[in-house]
Amino acid sequence: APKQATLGKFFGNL
Amino acid sequence: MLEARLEQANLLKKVVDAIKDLVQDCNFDCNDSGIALQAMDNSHVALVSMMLKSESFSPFRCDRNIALGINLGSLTKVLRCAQNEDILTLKAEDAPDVVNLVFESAETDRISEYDIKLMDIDQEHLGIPETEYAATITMPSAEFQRICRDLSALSESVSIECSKEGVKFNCQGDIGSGSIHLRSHTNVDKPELNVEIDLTEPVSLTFSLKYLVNFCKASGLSNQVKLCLSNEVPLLVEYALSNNSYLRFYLAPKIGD
Repeated sequence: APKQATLGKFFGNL
Repeated sequence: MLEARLEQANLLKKVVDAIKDLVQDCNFDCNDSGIALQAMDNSHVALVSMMLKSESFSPFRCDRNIALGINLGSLTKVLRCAQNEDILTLKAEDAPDVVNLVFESAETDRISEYDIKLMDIDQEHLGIPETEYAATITMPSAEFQRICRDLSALSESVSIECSKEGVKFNCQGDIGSGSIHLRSHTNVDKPELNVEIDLTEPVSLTFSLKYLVNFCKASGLSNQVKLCLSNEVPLLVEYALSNNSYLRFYLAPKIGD
């Protein structure tokens, strides 16, 4: 089954 | 100092109600452009981004940047003390210990006033890149809510496939499978029922229904919801409010096998 990604993978820390 | 007067307490009540199960302690960042909030859920899978523009308030005054660290559970308790139609005024000093909420009834001379103690919240702020989404679906918010609720009875995940045929919400679970197919639809008499699909390339993504059902608590804020998708990037779910204010949710996809 596909795995849940987290947002950190896509959005950078400011 | 901050002084922001909302014509109807209902707006803030609905916004807080829509996000309080997703995020608990948040900074309300106030400056001269309005009141903004950005917060991730504990699992870092979903993000709430709210913007209440200064134009949504009358009057709105905020001389310098103020971060109001508020526990949404506490805010909910106080907002329950307001009637939906009450005029709501938020007030805070420049380096505040509390935020002050005043509820005024337009019909009676009742004025109630509450202070909520503020918290120091060290919040991780994420930079959300400007994205040209491959597919944008605008649809009735109640329809999206129904789809998410119906499919969540069967499965934990939904795949959203958007092609020139329309948009298909698919799920597979232990008891069986389900799918809902929507095409572009224009209702001249009831534009709030329109479905608009704007597609530059086909998209197929899988998301957790638990989060989507949670986002749909915002359905009462807007007749229509906008879903923005590109392959392998987080989904954007947007509820537009008056005066360019908005409530947005981002949800990371489920990826790979």
